Amino acid sequence: YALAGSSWEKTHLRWSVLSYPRLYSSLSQDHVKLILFYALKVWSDNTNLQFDAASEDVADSAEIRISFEHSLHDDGYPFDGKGGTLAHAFFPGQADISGDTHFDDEETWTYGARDGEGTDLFTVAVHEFGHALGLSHSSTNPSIMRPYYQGPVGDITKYTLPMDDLQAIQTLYGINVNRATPPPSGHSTRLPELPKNPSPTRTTQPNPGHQDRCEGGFDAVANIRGDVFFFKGPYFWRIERSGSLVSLNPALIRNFWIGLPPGTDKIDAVYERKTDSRIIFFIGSKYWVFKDTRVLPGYPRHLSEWGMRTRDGRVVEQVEAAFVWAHNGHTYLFSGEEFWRFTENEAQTVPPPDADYPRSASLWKGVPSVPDDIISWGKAGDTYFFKDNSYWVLKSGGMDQDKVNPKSTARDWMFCPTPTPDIQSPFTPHICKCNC
Amino acid sequence: APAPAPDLYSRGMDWLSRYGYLPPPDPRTGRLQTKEGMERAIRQMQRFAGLEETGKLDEDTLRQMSVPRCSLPDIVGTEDMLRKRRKKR
Repeated sequence: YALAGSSWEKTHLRWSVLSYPRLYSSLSQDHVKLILFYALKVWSDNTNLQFDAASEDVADSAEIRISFEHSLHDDGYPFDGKGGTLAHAFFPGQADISGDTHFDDEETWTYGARDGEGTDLFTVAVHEFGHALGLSHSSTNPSIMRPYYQGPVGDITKYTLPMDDLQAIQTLYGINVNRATPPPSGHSTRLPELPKNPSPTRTTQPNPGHQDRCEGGFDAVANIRGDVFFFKGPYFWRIERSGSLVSLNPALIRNFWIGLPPGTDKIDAVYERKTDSRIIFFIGSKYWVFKDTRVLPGYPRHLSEWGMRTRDGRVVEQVEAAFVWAHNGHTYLFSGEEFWRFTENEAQTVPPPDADYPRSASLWKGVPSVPDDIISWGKAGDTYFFKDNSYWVLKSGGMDQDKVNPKSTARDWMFCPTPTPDIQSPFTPHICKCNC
Repeated sequence: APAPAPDLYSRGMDWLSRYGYLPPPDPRTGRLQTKEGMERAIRQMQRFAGLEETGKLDEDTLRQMSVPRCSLPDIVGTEDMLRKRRKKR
């Protein structure tokens, strides 16, 4: 085990819950409080520690103050939405923040659910209280102080600390083998049981293999509020603006983008409109406009409203790529080997294409003329063209760079291993063995 | 502002710095991480996580880096502590 180097100078500690899950969890406040009680109890069983729930009037002065926060919350450890970082706690000490324990409110906090159906509040709380009492991360297995999420631990009323953690906490606060903390008054020794049947709002869990994301061939790619969404079939993956993948597992498009028709299994193109941040989805000859993750009333509408005609006069029936070029703020739609430019404004939801369009997609030198999709991304507003499992970057504002080398989408965006060179490839160097 | 273009190497560096395996970037000195330093940090991370120590950002390592976790660093580096002490003085 590893100790943080500080501990509480007393063994009688007060705890309080300053806020409860608000966003995604269906746990009641009583339920949360009971789970936290049991999570503290595992640290006081067989030690000299004692925990008392602080009354409301002194909740702010408790040693261990628990709250559910999201993103930036003024402690230097911002949360990052669902997945990624789940919680943190501050080591014991004299500072106001010492002992404070924060859970990311953007997680779906659960209790007793199957692994993979949310984040188990009890498991994470036991770990974080370990920090609040003076333990650091441990590499030992088993240890509740391993830094990675370990999933539910079973019956939380019977959970006991692994030996590594027990020795650590007894080193700090002493051994008392005869003391077990009773449950809070008004509660039986058993926690209320969760409903056996899935709730009606339960979502379908996608489970495609990892090859899906590593094989590329994305139908659409979009930069939405700085995050990059990769759509493929009925699924999507999301890359945060920090560059990290929210999950290796994809989400079902229809579970997140609410209002697309049943059976939606391919998105042609998506982009975020510059004028009002609405999100436009193109599927076949129709388009949908979303406000955040919900479709606006009155959609879908027909693509012909965009007024796109090919150079030989045909009405465009499908959009293959769409993006707003950060370099000039114009919107570009690609179809076939042509593209159209739009100057969007607040007065017209769908303005006509700019004059002199369409133009040939081959004007964008060195990149595929029929890309899967395009985004403008990065501080410099570079343009990223995606096709199959590769992407090409045109530097800010450029259309005709001297050389544009394709890079691997799987490796750089999807956290897939670098492909092993095919031994038949003429580019593979020969390895000679010399037994001299 | 949107982040710079994605790159596996820089993502790995970011993760390793965040959890204490690499010293945080210092904008004043513009110090670069060496290849050896990066490999050492990856090995340390792999050892801590119970993975095979390859020193490379292989599939298992990247998968481990994507596992949800606690925000606190795994390693409290001596450099970090020295810097804090210096600041205090």
